[in-house]
Amino acid sequence: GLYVDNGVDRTEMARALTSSERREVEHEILSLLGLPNRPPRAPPGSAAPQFLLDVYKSLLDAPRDDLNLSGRDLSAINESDVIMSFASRSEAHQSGLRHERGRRLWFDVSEVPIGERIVSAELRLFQSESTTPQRATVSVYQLVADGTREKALMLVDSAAAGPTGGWLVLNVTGPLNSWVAFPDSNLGLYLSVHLPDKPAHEIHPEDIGIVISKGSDASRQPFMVAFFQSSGHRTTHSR
Amino acid sequence: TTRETQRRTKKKPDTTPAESSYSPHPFTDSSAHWSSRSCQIQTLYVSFRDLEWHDWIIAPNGYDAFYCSGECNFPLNAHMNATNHAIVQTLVHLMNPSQVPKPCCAPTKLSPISVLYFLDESNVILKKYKNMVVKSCGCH
Repeated sequence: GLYVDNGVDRTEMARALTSSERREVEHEILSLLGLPNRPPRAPPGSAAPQFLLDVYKSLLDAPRDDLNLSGRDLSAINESDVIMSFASRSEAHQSGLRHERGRRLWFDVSEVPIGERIVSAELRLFQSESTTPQRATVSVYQLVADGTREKALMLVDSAAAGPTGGWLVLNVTGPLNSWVAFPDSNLGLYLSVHLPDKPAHEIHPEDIGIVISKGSDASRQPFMVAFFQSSGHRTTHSR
Repeated sequence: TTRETQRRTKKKPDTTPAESSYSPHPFTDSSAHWSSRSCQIQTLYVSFRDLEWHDWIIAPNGYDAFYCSGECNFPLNAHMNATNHAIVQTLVHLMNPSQVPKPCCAPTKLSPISVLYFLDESNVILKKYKNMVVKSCGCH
């Protein structure tokens, strides 16, 4: 509705907006927020929204203890103008791999805003508390085309996984930079897990409790999160 | 001429209630009746929940947008800022009302908000909008 001050310290509704006025106001707000289209309804409870909801709460004034940001540097969050999460679409682009034990992850980064500077990007993997208390090295590789039907692997980052479980964070800033600059080069990431006493022997990520498959708990599925700083050049969507 | 005058006189009461109940659109009608008041901050709460966008915009539920409205007549309220240019422009406007417009009531201080929303069915974005909330108004 349209509310006005009645002059005696009280706000009253002068009249309700008509449906066309309401639509017009909605369009104004959408235009202001730079949202051209309303996306389809999202599945609730997935991990990426929950992570960003924790980030959002950390930006509010009141400090909170219940946020699970895995020891993230909050100053980096405060410096970012845009933070995006990308759900893993591991079912896409599965052909052409000889490696059988590792898992491939693919992220659709086509919605990355043009003109924003990439500060950093993280791959976040959830490791359930393992029944077999063993340590392992989790490595992430960027898949690159080598001119043939096969794809080469380029090491990006590694992390140590222990028996206690929790979120593993790997730096994937390099691959995201190349995918944004050259969209056709986005062949995904390859996840490889090795035991420290058998470095030549690759095991399945699921063997140490890493959640990969779509059917498992949605709030623990792998995702990528990217931090951007605004370059100052605004791109507006036409209405 | 007499009949015409009578007809006009009779018609007048019919149109008056409609005019008095008219409330201008806050975004499109610049001649809004509340603008006759002096320049000040006005409340405008944008509720994503009322707009039924809460399945799309995860947080916040809404935000206090505020806006600036009113005339720049001097003296202004003690808390209201005015630029030197606005003061000079007011004097020139008083001398040449038809040629020089009054200063404009506009935000002098803005603050950001963060909005968390779904980009599509799986990807989520947390975006900081730098100049979204009006904190104070003044004459420019």
